[in-house]
Amino acid sequence: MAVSGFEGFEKRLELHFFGDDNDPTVTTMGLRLLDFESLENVLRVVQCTVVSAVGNHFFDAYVLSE
Amino acid sequence: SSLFVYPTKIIIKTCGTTQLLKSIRPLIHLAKNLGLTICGCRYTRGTFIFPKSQPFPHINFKQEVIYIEENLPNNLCFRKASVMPSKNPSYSWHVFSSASDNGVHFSDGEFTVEVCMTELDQVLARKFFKTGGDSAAKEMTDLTGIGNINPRALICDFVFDPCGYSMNGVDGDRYSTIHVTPEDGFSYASFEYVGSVYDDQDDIVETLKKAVQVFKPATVSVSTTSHRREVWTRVAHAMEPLGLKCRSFAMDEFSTAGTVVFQTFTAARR
Repeated sequence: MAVSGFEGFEKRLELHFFGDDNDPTVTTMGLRLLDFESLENVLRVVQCTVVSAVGNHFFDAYVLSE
Repeated sequence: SSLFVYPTKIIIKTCGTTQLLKSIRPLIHLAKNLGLTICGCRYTRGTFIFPKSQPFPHINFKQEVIYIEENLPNNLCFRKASVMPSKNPSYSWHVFSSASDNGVHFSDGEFTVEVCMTELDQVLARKFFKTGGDSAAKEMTDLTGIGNINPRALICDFVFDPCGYSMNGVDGDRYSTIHVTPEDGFSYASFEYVGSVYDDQDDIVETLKKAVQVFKPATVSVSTTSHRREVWTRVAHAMEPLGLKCRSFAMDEFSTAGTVVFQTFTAARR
């Protein structure tokens, strides 16, 4: 094994939330309403940034640096 | 690294020396502003190749669990942490799971497969060094066979300079993701995807086979998380035809997240 190198093994975090089921914005958009700047601020704390993104009717997917 | 944002679920997967767990508190806060309350948390990782390089709070698993618990609200009262062993201590699976008393709404038939691969075939790993320009990522996706793992998926890919590759696959409400560190000596690739036990069971086998064949690694560890037990049996069916033999098996129950099965495989012959 190399003395030092890039750590490939990832850390994975999954968070689940609930809201008012009668509120259609929760079931259809919810966390997807978070603006990009807010997400970037969180990612800055983690120490990575968005390098590419795609989304569809169901969710948004971002490729991050690191 | 990848981030997936669903209406009531967020998944972040990061490598290197990122400080992933520091995202918990700001994400809970942002969600609260949208009228959302956290009801479940799951943290997983393998054994770091370079543990001494990890910054706080990722110094060790005990420290990570302490940090998570300090940053979760009290309503997440069902908590469990476990290190699932393998025969080789370099391949342990670390799991923390918690949920509130009104439960996490994990879909009954849904499962998550997390695959970690080390000692990649050197010829195949070289394909993940950047050679082209703006179209390098798409070329890499096509040339390596990654684009063929799920031909239905919309792929968002990225190549790092001078090497390394990440991609997210989007197929309806399901994601898949691949990350590659190709350097000799610490080569590593991961594949993760979400499936359903109601899918054609052969699809699970074929998807795994195609993903592992892209890298032909010497060691593969596979973690499956599901409320149904039958998923893990399919993993061995996918690995054995590739010359990968099961060396260890561990199972643990997490009342909130379901059953986690951790299996390691090594190449019978390179």
